[in-house]
Amino acid sequence: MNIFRLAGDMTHLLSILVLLLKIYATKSCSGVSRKTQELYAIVFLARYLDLFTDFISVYNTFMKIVFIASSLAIVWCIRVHPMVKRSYDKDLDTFRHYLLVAASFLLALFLHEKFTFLEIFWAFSIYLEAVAILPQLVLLQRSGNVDNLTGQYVFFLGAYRGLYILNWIYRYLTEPRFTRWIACVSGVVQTALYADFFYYYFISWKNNSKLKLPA
Amino acid sequence: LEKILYHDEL
Repeated sequence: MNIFRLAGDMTHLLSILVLLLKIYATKSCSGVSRKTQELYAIVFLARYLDLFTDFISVYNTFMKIVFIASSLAIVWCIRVHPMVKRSYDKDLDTFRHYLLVAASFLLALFLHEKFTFLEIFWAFSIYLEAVAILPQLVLLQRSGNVDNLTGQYVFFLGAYRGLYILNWIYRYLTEPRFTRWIACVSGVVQTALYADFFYYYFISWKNNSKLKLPA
Repeated sequence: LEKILYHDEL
């Protein structure tokens, strides 16, 4: 494991912690897209089906369990916790996320490494992760103002994707047989979706002002 | 081995 991969995983973990902290501290999920969180829960459940068949390292297994558990916990908070549930604004969170699920699954049926149950669900999770942030980005754009913790959550998620690209470049240069088109191409698409957000994030950071996205 | 290597990322 190289430093970029480790840093990527850590920022991913950090983003989840920031989100949990926001929900726990404010007992509110305002500005958070429940649909994006549900998509991430599906992503992790579909990708880590190999928890039961393949063992890579204690680190991998541990992180997989953390990602599954934390994503389910976040969805549970937004759907079930009485106080958090009340702060959820479903009128802002209108993205038709089931279309993303359907399109990703269809793509996985055609584009995969092997036609096996695990491989199709793995490819599906890669495609779905690439677009899972869309409901969140649309929600932020619609609401205009972004509170600090939600902004940092999206920032760390984007940083995680950027670091994974550096990780792939590093691996491509150092590992003779490193080719994984599905993950890399989807990863680049996924990172590109953050470009707009990052642009406004850095402007607000430079001007030391509150993050605002144009309508 | 190849399959394990392939899915070594999270």
